[in-house]
Amino acid sequence: YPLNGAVKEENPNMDFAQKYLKNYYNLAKDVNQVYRRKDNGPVVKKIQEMQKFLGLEVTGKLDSNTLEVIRKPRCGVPDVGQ
Amino acid sequence: FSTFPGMPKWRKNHLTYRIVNYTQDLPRAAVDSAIKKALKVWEGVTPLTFTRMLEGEADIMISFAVREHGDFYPFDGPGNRLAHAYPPGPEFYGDVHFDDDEKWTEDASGTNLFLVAAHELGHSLGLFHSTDTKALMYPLYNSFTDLTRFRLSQDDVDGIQFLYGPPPPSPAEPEVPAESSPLESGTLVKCDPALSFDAVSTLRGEILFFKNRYFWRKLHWKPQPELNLISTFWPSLPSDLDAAYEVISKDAVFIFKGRKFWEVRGNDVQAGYPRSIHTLGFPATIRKIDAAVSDKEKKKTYFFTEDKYWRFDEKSQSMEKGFPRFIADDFPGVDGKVDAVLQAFGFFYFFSGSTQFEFDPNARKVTHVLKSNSWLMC
Repeated sequence: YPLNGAVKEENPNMDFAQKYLKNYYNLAKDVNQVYRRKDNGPVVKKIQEMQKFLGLEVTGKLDSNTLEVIRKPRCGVPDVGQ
Repeated sequence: FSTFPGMPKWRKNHLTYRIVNYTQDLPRAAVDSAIKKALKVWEGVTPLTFTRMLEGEADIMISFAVREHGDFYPFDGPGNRLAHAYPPGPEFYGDVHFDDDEKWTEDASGTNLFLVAAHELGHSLGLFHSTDTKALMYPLYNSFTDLTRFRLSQDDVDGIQFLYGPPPPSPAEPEVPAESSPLESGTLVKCDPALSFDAVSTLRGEILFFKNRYFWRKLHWKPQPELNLISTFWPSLPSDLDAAYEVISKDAVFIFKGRKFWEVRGNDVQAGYPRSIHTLGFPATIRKIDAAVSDKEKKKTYFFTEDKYWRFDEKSQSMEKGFPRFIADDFPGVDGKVDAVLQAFGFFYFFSGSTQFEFDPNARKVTHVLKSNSWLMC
């Protein structure tokens, strides 16, 4: 486990969000929630990118609005080119 | 709007489609009708026509499936992922798959088949997702769409006409020269001898040539450059850029327009951008830069503004003293305003309008004068 931070308890929202970001925003497949770093840089950046693309307020956080939107039915094609 | 990477599009206007199988949720005739109506949406704003096939391999094969269905993009049960489609091309490209774990309906009581089909067929024709929340190509399903008055948004029309141009004038209409899409209309012919670039940069071994809202991507393993929309890879970046350069040691490309600049790493625009160019040490009198290049050996970045240039030290992250200097003093033979600069094979390539100067920094002289688009296999 990373020395600089205990693995936080599982967060189902974060799991779902990371899967969403991997499917649609090229979040690297190796960004693994087990080794969750303190700053969680890549995931925060991807959350911001997704919020901007979908026209949400760019907070970088899984606020309720963002969680509601990523649970909406959608097209399976990614939102950003590989 | 945006298009798929590489901007795939059909090279013919008369396409075929086939409904390979059916959902149990609707009568076959309802499915036939929904698909036909969805195709008409695109037919109405392009020169494209669609002919139905009942067997064999059509350009657009339409099918219903659940979970893993043979393309490594499994569906996920009811909700979430409703359908997906592939960009134009042979075999499975162009095809549309609907998740049959959804409740497909003719109205809005379930997942409306016409609406999803119209979106997915946009992908089959080459459109990627749009950030316009009113556009059909916006990725989220909008169950509140008024189906009785459905219309494409202007963004959808702009996107599909960017690829295929508008429909031919109907016989009743006066014969006006059908304006073709930017791709054909000459605004973006890569071998146009007058072609100039807004910016040029390397990126992880590739070379990107920016022009208006597009860029040519030169991949070393592919002779022909690939044309893309900037928005396909970086939806938040502007078009008509001023300058771009890569700092290889940071795996970053810096993109400039007006007083602002962005840092991108691969697809990702870094947080905290855009920033002001004045944070790099430019005086307030500088409102934009024309070109930039970073010398990976010397760890110096050169910024070109009108007839002068500045040098930025990547180690100390500061603009060096004694600058700006005249370009003509240190790069003799490089004439005219510099649009873009590229460092490759130990040379600097200065792009000025449709002319490119190959400059040998050791001999301190121009060794070749070329056409700007010589890199694009012209």
